[in-house]
Amino acid sequence: EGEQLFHDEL
Amino acid sequence: AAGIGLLVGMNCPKAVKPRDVITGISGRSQILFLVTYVARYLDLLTNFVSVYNTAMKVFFIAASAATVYLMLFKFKATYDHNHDTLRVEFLIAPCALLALVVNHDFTPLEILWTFSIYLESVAILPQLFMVSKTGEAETITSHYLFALGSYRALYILNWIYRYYFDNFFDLIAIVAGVVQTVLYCDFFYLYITKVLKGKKIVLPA
Repeated sequence: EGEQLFHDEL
Repeated sequence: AAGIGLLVGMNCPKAVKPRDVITGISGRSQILFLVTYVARYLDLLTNFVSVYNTAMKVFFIAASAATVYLMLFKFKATYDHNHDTLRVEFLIAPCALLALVVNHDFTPLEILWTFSIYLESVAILPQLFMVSKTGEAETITSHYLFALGSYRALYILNWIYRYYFDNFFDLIAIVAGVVQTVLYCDFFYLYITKVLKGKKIVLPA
């Protein structure tokens, strides 16, 4: 999983 | 989307005669929501997640901008200055400071996203303050607030789902989302016990 690259939620 | 659409619809010049524009909506909260959506969706053009995601980002920004314009410019006369008085500086400053300290990544976009997450959790306070000052909320305002509150409450279910099935969680979004939902709880109570029974929300003076 690691650090989230960008936010995929509203 | 339903809540914001309701608000734009009820403030839209075609839909209602100017004098019927719903009063009791906090312009300050609407400004905070506009700032929230703009600060959070700056990646609108750089990160494509899905058509739905992009469409909703555009809708949220456009509809909240339209609401702010209609309330504070077009129908300025019906805007209730006297009761919409919560100082937003006391909400914006702490969120900005916290975003600088507690974030996932110290980059401009990420700090703006974090600021937006914190701001959204308190953006409804001017509205709840205004309802407590006016002592009542119009039924349509109650529906709007219920829709707005349940939006983040439903996200909590989504975050639980993603934790168990994707082994993914974003603590900043979760904590802010829980705080935001808690702030609505007393309103949810009034909404369930009164508005759904056809009564108006009238707070004890």
